[in-house]
Parts: sequence; C-alpha cells; structure tokens
Amino acid sequence: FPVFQDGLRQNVETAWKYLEKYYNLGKDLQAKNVTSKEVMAEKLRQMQQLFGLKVTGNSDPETLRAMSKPRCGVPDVAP
Amino acid sequence: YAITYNNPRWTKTHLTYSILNYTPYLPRAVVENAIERAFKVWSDVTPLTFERVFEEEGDIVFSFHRGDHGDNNPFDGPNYGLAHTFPPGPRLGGDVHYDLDETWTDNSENFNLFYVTAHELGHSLGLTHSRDIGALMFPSYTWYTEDFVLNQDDINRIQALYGPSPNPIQPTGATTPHPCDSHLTFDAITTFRGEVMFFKGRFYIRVNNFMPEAELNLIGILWPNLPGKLDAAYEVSMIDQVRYFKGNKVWAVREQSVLRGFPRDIHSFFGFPSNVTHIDAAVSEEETGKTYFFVDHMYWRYDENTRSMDSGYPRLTAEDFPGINDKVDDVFQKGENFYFFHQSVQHRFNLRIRRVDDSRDSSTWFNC
Repeated sequence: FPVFQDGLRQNVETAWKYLEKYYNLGKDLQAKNVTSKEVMAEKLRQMQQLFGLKVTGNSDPETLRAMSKPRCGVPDVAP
Repeated sequence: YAITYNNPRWTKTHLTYSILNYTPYLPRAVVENAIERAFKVWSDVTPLTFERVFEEEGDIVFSFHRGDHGDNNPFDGPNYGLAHTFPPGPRLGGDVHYDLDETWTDNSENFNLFYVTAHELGHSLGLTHSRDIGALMFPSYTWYTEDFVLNQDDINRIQALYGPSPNPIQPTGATTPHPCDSHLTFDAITTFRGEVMFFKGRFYIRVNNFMPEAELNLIGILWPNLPGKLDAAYEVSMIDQVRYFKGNKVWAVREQSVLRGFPRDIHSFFGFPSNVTHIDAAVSEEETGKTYFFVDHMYWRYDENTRSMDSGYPRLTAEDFPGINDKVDDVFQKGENFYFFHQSVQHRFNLRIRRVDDSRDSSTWFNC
C-alpha cells in the first residue's frame, strides 16, 4: 500500500487522522464494501486534487506538508 | 459550482447573528469589527443583509471553544484546526466555532480573525471549499494582508446561491492566474537561485528544471512581507539578493527574508531622480554587474559593484536594444540572453550579437 512505502508510521497516522477529519474516511469505510487501502488512496487523490498537488494517491512529502498547514474543518451535515 | 452537499442555503436574505463569547487575545471591539467586516465581504456581492442581535440567539452564532465542545468536531489546541462552521439551517446551522487555543490577531500574524471569519461565513452561507488556491474558500489558511480582495471564484459561487448584489455597480473579484493561459501577462519576472519566478497579482509561478510543471502559489507563502501586484524584480546573484519594486519602494530579499531596513525608496537607494515614480522592469547582467532599469521607453543603468548610477542615462531602450520597441513590462537574463516581455509576447535578445533572435508567446516557460 503506497502510504506505507516510506516506512514512516507517523506519516500514515498523520494522513489517516487528516482524512478521517476532513474527508469522512472512517464513515466511508463503514459505508462502502472496499478495503481501507482503496478508500484511503481515493481520499488522498481527492485531497491532492483539491490542493493542486500531484495526484498520486500516496502520502508523499508534499501531501504531508499540505496536511500540516493550518486549515478550516467543515463539520459534515449529519446530526 | 461546488456547494455543500444537498445545496443548503438560507431561504431569507436578512440574517441575524449573535456573539456568544470572545477570545482573550483581542479586545471585544476588535472581534466585533472583524466579524462585521467579514459579513461585509459577502453582503457586498449578494442581496444578503446581516444584523447583530443581543437579546436572542441569531441565525448565525459565533463562539470560541477549547477541545471537545460537544459537536463531534473537537478542536486540537494551537495550530492545525482553526475553526469550523455548520451549513445553513436551524439551531447549530450556520454557527461558527473558533478554536479558543489559537492566537487570534487583527494583523498579518497568525491567525487573522477577520480572514478566518470571512472564510467561515462562506460555509455559514452554504459554500464548501474551493479548489482555487487564490479563493477565500480554499481550505488552508494561507496568508493575510491588508489588501484583501474577494476572489472571482468566491463571487461566482455565492452568487450562484443567492444572486448578484442589487448595487448598480457589480463588484469584480481577483482572479487566479493560469500558467497555460496564452494571454497571461506578468507584473514582474526574476531569476532566483537558478530558477525563474514570474509574478502576477498575489501569486508567483515558479519554474525549475527539476519540476515538470510550473508551481503556482501565493507570494506571501514565501515572503510574507512583500506586497502583491509588484512592478519589477531582479536578482543580484553575486550577493545572493533579489530586489522587488512597487511604486517608489524597493525590497531586498535573501532566501525567505526581507532584509532589515527595507523597503527603501528608489531615490535614496539607487539615486533615481525624483520624477521617476516606478520601475517597469529590471535585470542585472551577471557577468558585468550592470543593472538595467526600464521605465516607459527609457532605461537607466546602475553599477552593482560601485553601487551608483552610471552617467549618461536614461537612454532610449529601442536604440540600445534593437527590436525592443515597446515598453518593457518584464525582463530577466538566462544564459547569454535577456528575455523581454511586453504584454503576452516575449522577445529573446541575444547579448552577444545584440539583437532579437526569437519572439514567442509568454507561456513557453511553463511546459504547457
């Protein structure tokens, strides 16, 4: 799985938490019958596209840098 | 346009707001002013009006919270998550929550309350995040400067929800440059440690041999103290400095810092006469240390070694640079050439044979 290619567990956790917070990673994992790897890579691609980064589906250094920038979190519509 | 899922929007155009509590970092009046100005950002471009209420809860409630505050979206202490907002709707809908642990400011220090509030109000009104890096609704905090202008992308999206402003003069917003736009023009261009940087509005486009695509970002990300809409820029590579011009001011930059004592005025720093009020373009010839300043159809020459203006200037640009007949908008040196830009056309001026040997459209640098 691309996220683990760097071998840095902390990066995986950073990416996971970020996607959970801003891209509904946890909820989509429950809702869709797909593996966490596929969902995470898809969420990474969405995030990279939004930030104008190279769309790789990997948590590469540029992506991790963008994730560490201060930002706004929009709560989802569900109660 | 990307609007929040299911497109929630307010069905009335007059909305009320209330402020539940405050940040300890700013006086109350400053917080109130920041919120008022943030509302004005949106009321200027839509039919929406906003009124503060004191005795009851407004449609939009502003409050500061620390950590878990019972809405399933806990804050995380200083930095990272700054604020969040609920889409339009009753009760929690439209409410803006700020992280109480952030250092909120009313200046360019992190984090400017007006800027964050203006962004959050976009969500309150039904907008989701934008993909346009220049938009107020871009998801990450970029940089705040006093010359804030709403982006056209923000205007288009909010007007798609609420319609245009009833004002007879329709507001227009700033637009984000697209490197592959063949009509793109630049405010300034300079080399920077082997790379070429193009400037337009609040943005730079960076070109380096190791990156296949040009990088577009905000000038403030690299140099927070530089203004946008620069006039000119040039690199003095022998002292590892880049100088930026706007009006009669010059900023000297090394790495990511504006050097102490800058900005200075161009008259005292270079020795320009007082009737020179701006610089259109500048370039320093690496081999000789001679810097050329282009103003209208004339140019001045400055010696970086002696730090003085050469005598006998200004001279007509077209006379000494045959083929450069128009006003020079931007210029930089690469190898044995000066690249002169006028509107969206560039001319390659060979310094050895002293003539223009190629002319193309200006976007050839971006691997489009």
